[in-house]
Amino acid sequence: PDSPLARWTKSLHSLLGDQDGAHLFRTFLEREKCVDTLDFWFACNGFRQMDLKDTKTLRVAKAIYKRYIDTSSIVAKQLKPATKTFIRDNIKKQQIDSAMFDQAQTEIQTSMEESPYQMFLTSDIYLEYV
Amino acid sequence: MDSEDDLLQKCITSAMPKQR
Repeated sequence: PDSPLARWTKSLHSLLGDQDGAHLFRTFLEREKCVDTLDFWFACNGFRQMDLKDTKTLRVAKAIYKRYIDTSSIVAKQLKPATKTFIRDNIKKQQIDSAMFDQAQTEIQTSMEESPYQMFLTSDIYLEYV
Repeated sequence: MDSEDDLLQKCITSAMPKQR
């Protein structure tokens, strides 16, 4: 069977599905000043599991928008303008949907896979843990 | 009532992997 460490190198998804892996990657991203991308990624997963009939869900959608998309955060910088417009319009019309952040999450995930994930696997934080 | 920040934090935490 795969050890946790073997799983971490398999994909970003397997790294983030492991508690120690996600924790260590978060520490790395804090140092690189881009931890917002990871929090946004988890927020999207959490949002998808929320009950659309619950009034809290709209408030969470607004909070995600305000904190990560309608700002100059690293998340907003990495998203395509059309993706941000789509989410803004949904929030404005109060039309929330479980999949409304999916495209944005995919864009952030792709960008994490291209750069910070690769850097993490050669970082001292990772190597010391190994 | 929870503040928006609290709700967001709970949402993030709910999606994080649990102890193996």
